[in-house]
Amino acid sequence: YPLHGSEEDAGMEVLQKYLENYYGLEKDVKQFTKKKDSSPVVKKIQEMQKFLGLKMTGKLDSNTMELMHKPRCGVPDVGGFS
Amino acid sequence: TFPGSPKWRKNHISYRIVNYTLDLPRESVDSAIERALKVWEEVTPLTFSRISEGEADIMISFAVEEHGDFIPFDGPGMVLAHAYAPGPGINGDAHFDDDERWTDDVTGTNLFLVAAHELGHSLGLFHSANAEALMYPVYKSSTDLARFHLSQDDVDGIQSLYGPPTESPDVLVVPTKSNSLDPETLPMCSSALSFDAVSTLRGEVLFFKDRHFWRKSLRTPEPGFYLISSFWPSLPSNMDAAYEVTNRDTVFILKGNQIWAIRGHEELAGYPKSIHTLGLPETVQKIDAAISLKDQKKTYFFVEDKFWRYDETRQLMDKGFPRLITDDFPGIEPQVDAVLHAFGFFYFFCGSSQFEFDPNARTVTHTLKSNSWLLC
Repeated sequence: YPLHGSEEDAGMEVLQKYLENYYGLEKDVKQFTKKKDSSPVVKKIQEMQKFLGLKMTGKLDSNTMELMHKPRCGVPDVGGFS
Repeated sequence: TFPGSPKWRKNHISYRIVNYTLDLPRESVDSAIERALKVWEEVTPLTFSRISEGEADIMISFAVEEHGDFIPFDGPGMVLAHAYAPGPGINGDAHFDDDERWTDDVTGTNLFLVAAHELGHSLGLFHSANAEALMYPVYKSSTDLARFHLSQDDVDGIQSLYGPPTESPDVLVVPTKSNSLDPETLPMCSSALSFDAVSTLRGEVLFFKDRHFWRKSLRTPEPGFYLISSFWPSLPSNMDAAYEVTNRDTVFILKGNQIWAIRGHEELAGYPKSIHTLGLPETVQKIDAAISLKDQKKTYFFVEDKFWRYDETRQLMDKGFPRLITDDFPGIEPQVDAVLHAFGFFYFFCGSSQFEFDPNARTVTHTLKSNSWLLC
């Protein structure tokens, strides 16, 4: 497997978990991996970037990745806490 | 706030520390939690009491991985803690991931900072998108603990649920930031209003009272009203005196026998120190008022019916002091609360009265209410 490919996959996995845990993204792996450029996912990324004060690129850029790896509170940033 | 804005329907909240992390001595954990609660107590009418057994409103525990609430922790790093909005049972509780390395400084994960955030949730605050706020979800390891303070966003949030702290009748209930309410309804227009201290700061005038101050700028006629701690968290409330030495760009704050120094938003290192380092005798344990005159490069300290004069150039007390206030400022009552120098006049604040003193004529030229500067 190409090195960059697996790095990207790992990043997408972190992103998916982050959006699921803190931004109410529905837990649908297939939908996420197949439609990672789809507008609902991009919207969620933008929502996260806006909330955290990042540039709203809608993409998994290095600043977004860096912030997602920082320690944080486990309470979601949007929606309820079930 | 959380969806539906859940909040405690009472002002007295109980908490219990159910277990402890082994990373810190028990007293450090107790102290961190107490300080974290105090952060919220200072800006609300809420009070907290600790119980050692039974069900408290806020149950505080350390746990690893799955710990009984179906929201498991994730080992070291990432999720540090979580907490539940006010309510019965698990609601209100705060859980800390014991796979973190909890510390009372910033070498690990600082328990006080995380606890203050989590207890914000326990009281009903949701996450804030304001990166300066305590309720921002991402942990900031760079926070200067000595200067920790809530942001205005945190204060606004918690006060939207519980209101401001209960104050004594002459201070009344007021928001912690500038507002545009009818001045007649504000306590600043109470005819009984007195000040603890008055000082200039970079061209503005600050009027200190208990834990708050009014900030009067020449640019904006309406004064702002703020918590002292929202600007300078280490400064004391109920201060005795304050004065600005403009050529050092420093405001000095006095309370009891201690002196603090600030420069703009910055609290200067090396303070507080004893007022006796200025050369005041040991018998002086409190200064009523102080003023520094730029052109003279002298600072006057008023203590009961006397005053001392300090030479800012030599950094020494002038000889021949103390003198009686009435000898040099005839018409001024002993024991002044505060003094301000503006437009060539001294303004002495004594309770709810203010005396405009002309130093050339050596006479009181006007008697005003203390709050005349606040456009009541």
